[in-house]
Amino acid sequence: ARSRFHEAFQEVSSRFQELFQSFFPGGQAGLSLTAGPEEGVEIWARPPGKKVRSLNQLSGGERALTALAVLFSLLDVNSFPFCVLDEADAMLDEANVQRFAKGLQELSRRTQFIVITHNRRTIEAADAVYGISMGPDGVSHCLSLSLKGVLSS
Amino acid sequence: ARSRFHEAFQEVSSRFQELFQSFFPGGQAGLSLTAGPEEGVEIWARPPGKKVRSLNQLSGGERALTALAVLFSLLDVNSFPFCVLDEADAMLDEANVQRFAKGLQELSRRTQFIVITHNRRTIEAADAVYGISMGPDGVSHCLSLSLKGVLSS
Amino acid sequence: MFLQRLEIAGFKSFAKRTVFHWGPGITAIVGPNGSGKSNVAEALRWAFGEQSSRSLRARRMEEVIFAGGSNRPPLEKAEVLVTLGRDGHVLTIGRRAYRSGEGEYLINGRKARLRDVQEALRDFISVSPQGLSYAFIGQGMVEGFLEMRPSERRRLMEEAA
Amino acid sequence: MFLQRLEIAGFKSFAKRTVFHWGPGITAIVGPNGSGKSNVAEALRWAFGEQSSRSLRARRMEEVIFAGGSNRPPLEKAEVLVTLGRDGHVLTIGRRAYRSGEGEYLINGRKARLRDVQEALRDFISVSPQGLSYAFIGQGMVEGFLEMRPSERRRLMEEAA
Ligand SMILES: Nc1ncnc2c1ncn2[C@@H]1O[C@H](COP(=O)(O)OP(=O)(O)OP(=O)(O)O)[C@@H](O)[C@H]1O
Ligand SMILES: Nc1ncnc2c1ncn2[C@@H]1O[C@H](COP(=O)(O)OP(=O)(O)OP(=O)(O)O)[C@@H](O)[C@H]1O
Ligand SMILES: [Mg+2]
Ligand SMILES: [Mg+2]
Repeated sequence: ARSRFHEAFQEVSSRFQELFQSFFPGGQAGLSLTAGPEEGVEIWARPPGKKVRSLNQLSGGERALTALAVLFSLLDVNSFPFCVLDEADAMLDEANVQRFAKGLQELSRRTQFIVITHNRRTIEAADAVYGISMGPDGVSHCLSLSLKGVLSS
Repeated sequence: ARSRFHEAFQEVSSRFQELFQSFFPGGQAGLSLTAGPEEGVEIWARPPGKKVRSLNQLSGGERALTALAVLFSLLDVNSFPFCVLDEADAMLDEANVQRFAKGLQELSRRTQFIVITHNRRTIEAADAVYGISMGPDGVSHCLSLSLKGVLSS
Repeated sequence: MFLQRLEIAGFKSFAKRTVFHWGPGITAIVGPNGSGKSNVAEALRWAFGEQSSRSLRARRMEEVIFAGGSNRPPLEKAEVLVTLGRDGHVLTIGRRAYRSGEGEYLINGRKARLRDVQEALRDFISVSPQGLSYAFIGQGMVEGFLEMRPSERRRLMEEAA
Repeated sequence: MFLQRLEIAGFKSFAKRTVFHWGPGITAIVGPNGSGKSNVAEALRWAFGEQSSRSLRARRMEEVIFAGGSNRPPLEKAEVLVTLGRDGHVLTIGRRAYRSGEGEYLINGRKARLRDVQEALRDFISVSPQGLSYAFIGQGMVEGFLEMRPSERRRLMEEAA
């Protein structure tokens, strides 16, 4: 079981490196195993042009995108059938939302995504859209929307 | 001192009610003093059409906007000279960013605001804009931008 | 293996029976603040057996039942049904909660215990229930992986495999 | 009373001396992820005497000094100067940190202690330093008022008055 974990770890780590580099062109990142009393997994990440530092020095958008790269590598290597993201793109600037949306599209060949978002570029990447509305009576309704209809409003 | 606090409390509470109603037309909110061993200030908020419930049942955007109404009432009643907001509008939908931006403009007659944002509508409400960029060498620079220039990109 | 259908009745703001049909690929859910989008994600998690009411923004599990609106009385029951499909096979998981505090699970319409549901899901989805919880990233929680202790992260990777 | 000018040199990603001029009303700060926007807000807080390195995303205060880029060596000193104006009077608060761990405060160019700075600010701004900290809402912190305990919120309202 231990070597099976190490094997899976290697796969996830290299997938994370690839995804991080697509999200941060010119950057480097990886996972490492810590020895210590409790075995653990550490994340290190270096956006392009910067020195490797603690994760908490990364900006809000950089942290979100790095975390998404970790998530995507887990989903991919473990063939997760679906994933629900609630406003995971809230902190991303335009260029990063674009990269995130492309990553979603690539992974969505094998993983089904339900993505709650306010972001136009993410909506454009979707295959289908549901609109949620709430009436003055406090009751929610859903409406299946065409992509064109959503984006023109 | 105790009655002075009660007087200030009344002012902040009624200002909070007004601001909440401009942010949530048809809604109601207020502050209340708790007795108990430790005196405290409670917030209650009821968006339009909904029943009063615990704050944690409010949505992400509703919580952000309610918290901003509390902040604005404090800034206003206490005549704070300035306020720095770092992506406080990240969770707001288009209609709510509009209300937030109008609230900013009204308060900015007396309070100077520095607002970090990715949001177009918030940028439109600004009197001046600074653009920050980072070169490939990891060094940040600033550039004073004209509003028109920012919004056309 | 895909989610096919989600039916929500009386769960949080979905007082009226509401049905979602999911296709493969990416489905975006959009709408104004407070309209009920996160409630949809929580309905899914709840149907999958979420035990922590706090993680569903509720103090007690009964709070997930529609509590009424300004012109509507509260409901007595919340129900969520999730239909999953794989290679032509279909599995429907259901969960109900009543104001009395009682609740039940359903597998293809028949009452079942939580661990039957978890076992049925494990066979159908081939990811353990603990591992599956990592497939739900809640609002404001995207940095979760960065904030975990290294040992938690290790355990997560073991459960997700 | 207004912020007039902010000068950042060697603080976090602002390796080169950078000057901001602030007018009354609303100034928006925009730019890509990781460009340095939050670093500007933190420079202001730091100059005002922020004592918690953790609230500045640093483990030790020396971490706020420019640590180098891929083609640049680290710097030995961080300096931030804030100029405030009121009714024609001007006050410049400054703060420096050195790699050695030493640091100093400045009032109108002359070395001072933290409490002199706090006193000068209190006279100039007519809000106490503790009260003033509520005027800084950090990234991801907007819900702060809702998450406080009622007693904390009460203390805040007393300090802000
Ligand atoms: N038990 C309940 N009964 C009725 N309404 C409820 C119940 N629980 C929550 N709500 C309502 O659901 C609304 C929150 O919905 P939700 O969090 O899904 O919004 P959202 O669409 O995700 O918004 P945002 O974009 O701001 O995140 C709240 O306004 C709340 O009043
Ligand atoms: N001591 C330091 N020396 C050099 N660079 C630093 C230092 N501390 C932080 N940085 C860099 O500053 C960047 C973060 O800047 P900041 O948090 O201000 O970004 P931001 O513009 O607010 O981005 P976002 O829109 O994602 O919030 C990080 O990439 C980090 O590497
Ligand atoms: Mg939500
Ligand atoms: Mg930032």
